[in-house]
Amino acid sequence: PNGGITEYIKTFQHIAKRQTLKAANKFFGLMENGEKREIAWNKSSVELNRASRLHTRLFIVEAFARRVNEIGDITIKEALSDLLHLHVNYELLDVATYALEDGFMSSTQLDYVRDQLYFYLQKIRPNAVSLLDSWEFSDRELRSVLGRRDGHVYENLFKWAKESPLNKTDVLPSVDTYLKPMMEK
Amino acid sequence: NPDLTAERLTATFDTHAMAAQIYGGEMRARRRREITAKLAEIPELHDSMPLPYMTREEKIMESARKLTVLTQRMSEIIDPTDAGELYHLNNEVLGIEGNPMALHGVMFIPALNAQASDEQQAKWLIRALRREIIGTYAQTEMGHGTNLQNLETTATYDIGTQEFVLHTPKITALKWWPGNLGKSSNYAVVVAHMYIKGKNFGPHTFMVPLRDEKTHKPLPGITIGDIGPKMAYNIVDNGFLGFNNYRIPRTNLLMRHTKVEADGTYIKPPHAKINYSAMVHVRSYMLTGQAIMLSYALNIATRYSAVRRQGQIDKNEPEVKVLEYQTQQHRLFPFIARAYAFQFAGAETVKLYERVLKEMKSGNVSLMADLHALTSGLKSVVTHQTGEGIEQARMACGGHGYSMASYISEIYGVAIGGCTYEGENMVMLLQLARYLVKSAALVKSGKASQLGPLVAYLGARSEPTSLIDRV
Repeated sequence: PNGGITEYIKTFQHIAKRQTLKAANKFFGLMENGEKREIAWNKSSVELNRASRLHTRLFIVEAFARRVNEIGDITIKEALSDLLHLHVNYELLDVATYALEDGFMSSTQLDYVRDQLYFYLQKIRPNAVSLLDSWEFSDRELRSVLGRRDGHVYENLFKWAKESPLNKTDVLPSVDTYLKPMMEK
Repeated sequence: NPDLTAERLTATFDTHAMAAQIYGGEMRARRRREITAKLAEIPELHDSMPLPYMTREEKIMESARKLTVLTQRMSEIIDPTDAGELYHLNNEVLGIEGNPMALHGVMFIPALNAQASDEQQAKWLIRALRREIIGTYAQTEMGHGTNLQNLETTATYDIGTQEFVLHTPKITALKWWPGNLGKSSNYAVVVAHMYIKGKNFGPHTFMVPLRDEKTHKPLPGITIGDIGPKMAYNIVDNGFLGFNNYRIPRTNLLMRHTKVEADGTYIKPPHAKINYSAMVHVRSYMLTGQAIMLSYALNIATRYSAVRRQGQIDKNEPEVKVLEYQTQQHRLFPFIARAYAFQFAGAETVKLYERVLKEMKSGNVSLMADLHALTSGLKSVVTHQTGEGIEQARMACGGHGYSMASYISEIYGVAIGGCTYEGENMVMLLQLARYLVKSAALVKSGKASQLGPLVAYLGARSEPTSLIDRV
């Protein structure tokens, strides 16, 4: 089920590597041109942080893929493979500039990535609620009227509103003290 | 609700089996369910009213009430030595807004575990585990955040009395932000620059009594209090702490790795980054914590999107569930994938941390720098993307997401606290960048074989173009 993931990982590796070497070269280059180390570091810091983000996102993708590969249960593996595919396509679209700028990826390939993303959105749709039910949060833990497991949202929203401390009395002291006298003037 | 039931019937897998993947095994997932079921039968451990309707003081009182019940009954619900069970119990009973002992478990005890000598552990750790003392970890200062090198708090060794004199010379030196420091804790592991015979030996950790154990009143020489309300997390009494030439015995320096003899002789730690272990510990566990908060918000938004019907895709058909819209799917599903990715990456990192901790105890600290760099990056990226995901989930709920009835704004506020605590994200990314630049230098100088496993790809040859859609 993980066919193709390797090529995605290689692409993430390529862009993380390229950005790291580019940012490091900028830093080393500034120093070679006479900048003090601290100044060179500051002047390279946005590019360096970009490298850090790409390196980290690569680790996350790899960790996700490693875990999916370890799973034996076919139905679980397939559901998680769908999520993994969605993940790599979404992440790659988010950082596509880095893959496009040196021609490592073409715009045709990017269109394929987009199509894959929409394909997996649709494929995941029947599993969406269950993928979240699987975290097994009780209503007590979630503390959300909107997210109730039984889905009885509207009647409970009304019940929740009625519990508002403002609804303990029909007329608030602020009305008696300020608004009413103002309106009576 | 028939709409939600219909959703559950279309699933292609068993949710209990998936829970086993999420929580690291069938046994762990089953224990979570058992704990949840047990808690359902103990009304004293339920919220007495919705938390958003309580004032901060009421929430703190409610949380302290539940903590005392938990302390009495914990062992009948969970195995208190199991960190996973304790974490789940806390989430169910105390929730994400914090509690008076939040930092006691996640920072104070781990700091004593990692940095106190065996004798010190016998003296303090046992008492901490029995909850005879409540502690926190105080590093961050008002004027310098978590920047260790520029901390202003000093601990000057007085050879004559064999004491350290703790002092905060300016307002900016006040410890500021540590959770539960303000009102709940009576002890803290404090980070201060250590001076012996006029020489600065850098930041070190000290076990410091803050309040009288009987009266809970601040001890003479201690200025302490709550820093006021925050964006969220308001059950935690984040505090300030100042010292006015406050004296503690020499033996209160945490001495697993560093030692100061009675005559002032300093024995240095085997590795400069050894004192980072408490922070690395929290960062490792933060990832799975963030994954859970992201999943909270997505649970709420996705279930609601299956209940809410609005508009038509086909004019001849009735109103559809908003989850049918591609825009709604695009808003939520990639973040479901990220939540799983964070959980799995987090579990891997925790395992790595446990390995490093074990190796550190036997004196091997070689992996600490690698783990420090990795967790710095992970913490930054994961907290940032979790914040983005929770905000998308809130907007996916339309107007109701803005109501505290959804609870999403509280989840958001708590989660994005992680963007700044344990190191501000930009600073953390630069921390990782340092490691990457060192690795890039190895590649440049032809020493790629010396690269660590996490950066080996930097020295590997790659294809000239991506093979996506070509294979």
